[in-house]
Amino acid sequence: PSAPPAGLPVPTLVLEFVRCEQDELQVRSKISAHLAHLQQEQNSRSGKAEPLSTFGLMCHVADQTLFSIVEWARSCTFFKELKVGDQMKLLHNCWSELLVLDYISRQVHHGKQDSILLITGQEVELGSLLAQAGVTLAELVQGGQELVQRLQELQLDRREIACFKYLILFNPDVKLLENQVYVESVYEQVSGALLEYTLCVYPQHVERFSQLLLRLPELRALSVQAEDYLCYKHLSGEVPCNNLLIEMLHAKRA
Amino acid sequence: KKTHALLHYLLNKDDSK
Repeated sequence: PSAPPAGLPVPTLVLEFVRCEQDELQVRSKISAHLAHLQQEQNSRSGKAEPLSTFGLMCHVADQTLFSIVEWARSCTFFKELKVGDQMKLLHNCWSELLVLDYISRQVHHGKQDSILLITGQEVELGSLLAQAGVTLAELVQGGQELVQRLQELQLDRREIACFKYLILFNPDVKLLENQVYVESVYEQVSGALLEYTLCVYPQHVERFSQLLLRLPELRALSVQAEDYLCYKHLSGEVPCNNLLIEMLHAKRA
Repeated sequence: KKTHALLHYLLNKDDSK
């Protein structure tokens, strides 16, 4: 279900997280407009420059999604308390996890086994995608689908996804933070809020909180795979340059 | 730290303008 039964007490912190969520349709239209602009540019330059490959287009989608993720982080009450140096360290650490979570959570609610839904609203047949993809990308997509299935079995809801984003962003393992204690306290508060939420909204699933947390290392592993793949494609010159995606990739691997 | 210029700009930009 996208939302638990109405009327059940939800922790105020969780409501605050949901309130800070960006409007999906706004983000979708912004990214679609950007892609349309790219297509127009490409048409005007027809014959002069290489046409953007499907992968190149996906990189632009991922890049634009990353911009919206940074905007989301900036709008978070907890995040605003941090100095820019710490904000950068946290985002350098988790940008690919937030990107993968954005993709995975869209598939969880898309709820179709044989197609994936892009942030632009386009649906892509999984069969044709896998047929065109190389081995590495196919494994990545398959791994993603397995995690999607597990989260669908858990019936992960939108409020839990919002909590996941904060648990990922305020990762207490990030080193050299100026305000380490604050990040740890936010992480503890979010964990507590998620635990309280699962216990009061899904009382019949006593293990739900721990089962949800078990998904985070899987998400992290997928994001590392995605970074490796992006790095490989970048080294072979297939990723459009001068974008946030590449900057974040370098920052984490520097 | 030139390599983090874009993120730094995004986190510092003043939206009120």
